[in-house]
Amino acid sequence: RPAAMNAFELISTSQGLNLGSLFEK
Amino acid sequence: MGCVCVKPVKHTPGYEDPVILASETTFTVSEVEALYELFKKISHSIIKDGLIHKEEFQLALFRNSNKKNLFADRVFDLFDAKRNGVIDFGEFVRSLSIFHPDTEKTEKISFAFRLYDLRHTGFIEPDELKEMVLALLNESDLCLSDDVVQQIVDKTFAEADKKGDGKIDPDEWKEFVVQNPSLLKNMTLPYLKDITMAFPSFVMKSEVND
Repeated sequence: RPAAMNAFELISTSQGLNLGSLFEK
Repeated sequence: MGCVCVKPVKHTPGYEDPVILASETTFTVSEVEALYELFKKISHSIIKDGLIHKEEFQLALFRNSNKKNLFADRVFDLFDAKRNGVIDFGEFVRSLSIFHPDTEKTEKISFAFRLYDLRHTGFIEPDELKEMVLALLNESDLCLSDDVVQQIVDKTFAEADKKGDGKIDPDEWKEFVVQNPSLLKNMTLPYLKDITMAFPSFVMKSEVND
């Protein structure tokens, strides 16, 4: 049920917030 | 009698003493020096001036220098503390320190709040939250109707905006994050714990002992 999602939870999955990729060779 | 010639190490503009940076952040001197190796790599990827430009940041994040992403833009802007359009070494280290596993949760909570306060009003407002949800949907395969997006925003606000004044202030945000700790997951980078292992080449050049 998408409407039950937490908006911030959804946003936090953005690739732009995954700074771990900076460390990938 | 012999003599030892020590070639001075050349640093890029914006370079700051690792000892000072370590004293102001969660990193050790060795870790700051290892981060300099990463910084050099990113900051020389397109424009070789020793500063991280937005295109270089996007390239490091997405392997694509032209990929537009609202959240990457926000992170870049927050890293760019001097607001001059580039990230220098000091800004890079001070900002990444927030993502260190040992950094206080309150710093992470505050950084995430500033990240989501798109218009710098000191509050997270419903139109900002909706804009961010739409931006996320745009970059993913998830397709939701406008009605459903609105329901998600309304429901999140109903939970987070305890005072019911139509905006989320820093205290409400803190309380909401305490109830939903997974929201801070991407504010911690385990890589930073073993950054010296990831960039061991600095050890050969280290100028300071920890």
